[in-house]
Amino acid sequence: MLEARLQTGALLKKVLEAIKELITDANFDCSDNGIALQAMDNSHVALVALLLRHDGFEPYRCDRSLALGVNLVSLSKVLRCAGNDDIITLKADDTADVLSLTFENTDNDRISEYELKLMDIDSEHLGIPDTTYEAVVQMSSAEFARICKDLQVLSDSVQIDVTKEGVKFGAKGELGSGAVTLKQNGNVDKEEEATLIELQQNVSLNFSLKYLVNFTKATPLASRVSLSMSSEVPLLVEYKMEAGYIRYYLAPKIGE
Amino acid sequence: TPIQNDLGEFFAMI
Repeated sequence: MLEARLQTGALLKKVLEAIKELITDANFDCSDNGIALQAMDNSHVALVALLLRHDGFEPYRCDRSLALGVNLVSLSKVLRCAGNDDIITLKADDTADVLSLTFENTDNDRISEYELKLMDIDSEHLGIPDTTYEAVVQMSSAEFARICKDLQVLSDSVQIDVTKEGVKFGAKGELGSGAVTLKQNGNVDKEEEATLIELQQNVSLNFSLKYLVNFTKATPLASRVSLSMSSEVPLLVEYKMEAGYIRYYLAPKIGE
Repeated sequence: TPIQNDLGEFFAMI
């Protein structure tokens, strides 16, 4: 059985907000390592990989590996019934036909209990090879969100060019064109806002802005984001949390 | 307009 108690229930609410528009149903794979999820969007263009490590919960118990098939819209509706400061406990027995959720307020004088019906999901699990990327950009997650939203005004796609001087996000469309360049600035006072680039080789890649904007729904989970790129392989957008991560992969656009 | 690739082209199904 699974029992996982999360002191900061808001984290789970934010995680759901970050994935529910990209994927509708997914298996939460529970093991002694923690709770993981991997799912592709319906159009097979993007993939979400989530890990909530066991040490982020107190206590965390999972005697046997379990796959909890969840409709994410339903789960996010139930999670809206939890207060932001509530402690959330997830429980499922080995038959895994329901997921029990308990929300306790911080004064411990209001306890709410919900049960969510689970479903059987045939998941298409993808093997993601370990990749050494040609360019890795670490930057403020809020800045990344702003750039994607701003450039969406101009186009469906963004061209990302990375050189050792900086990273340039450019978009061209019917109404005109726009570009935002962030210079590498590791010495700024505010570490959280620094743009850092690790570069083996310059890269220039095109991606769908609709998906990138969707990925930025994870912004409340981390102040930093990393973009890992190589020519002609999927982009990795990673938000690291205290005990886990949310990774998005996006297939590049190619040719004309 | 560039063409959108499918992720399946890059990652093998397990």
